[in-house]
Amino acid sequence: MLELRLVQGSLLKKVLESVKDLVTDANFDCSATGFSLQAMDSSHVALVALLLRSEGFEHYRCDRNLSMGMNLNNMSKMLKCAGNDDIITIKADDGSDTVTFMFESPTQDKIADFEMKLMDIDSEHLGIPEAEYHAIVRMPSAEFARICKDLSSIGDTVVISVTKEGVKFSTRGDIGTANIVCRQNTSVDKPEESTIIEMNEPVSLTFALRYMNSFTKATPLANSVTISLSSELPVVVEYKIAEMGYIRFYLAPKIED
Amino acid sequence: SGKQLSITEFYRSS
Repeated sequence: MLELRLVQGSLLKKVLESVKDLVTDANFDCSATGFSLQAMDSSHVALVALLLRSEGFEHYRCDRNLSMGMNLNNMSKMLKCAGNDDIITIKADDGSDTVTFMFESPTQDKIADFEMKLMDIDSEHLGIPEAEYHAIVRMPSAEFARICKDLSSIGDTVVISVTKEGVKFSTRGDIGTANIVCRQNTSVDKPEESTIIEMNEPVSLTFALRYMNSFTKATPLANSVTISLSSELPVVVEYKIAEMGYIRFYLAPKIED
Repeated sequence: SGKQLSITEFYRSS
């Protein structure tokens, strides 16, 4: 028996919108820790890892570990039927091949339940060890989204370079080149608008902008985004989900042929 | 341009 009641149902709606274009089918894993997902895109270039901790739910009952295979497009269709202020409850019985999403309006005058078919998904679970990164950049999520969108109108790849001068996003395409430098800026009144650069070593890596742009669909989940770079690892683009957990996108770099 | 690496080249199945 599984029953997870999320008062801020809009968080789940936003999570689905941020992953459904990257991943088609995925297993949602439910355990005492929380509700989580790990999935790669079909070309195995990017990976998404989601965690919604059990403490973030108003009610969290998960009698035994359960993995539920869902088509994310279908799940998104169902969650779009929930109002932004609705409370969402996810329910499943042991051994059932369906999951139920219950939507309650804040005033309790409308209650809807949507039952969705589960599917068997053979997915590979990767172990992602904690790592030391050469540089970690925290910046406003909207700023990062704007940069990715702007650069993708010029080129297909972005070079992200961190030096003591700041973080530079560069691209080149048929029509020309573009460079955007963001400097550390902690003097603003609002911490979520600051840019903080922690650099242990200068680092420069190249990534496909198509994936970066897809990651920025998570922008509504958090005011800030954290970009962790290491020359030997995929970049991690992390959006914290208020008091509940995170959504992390891992993207493998491109290298010279 | 360049060669796209794969996530599975960095992380192993757990």
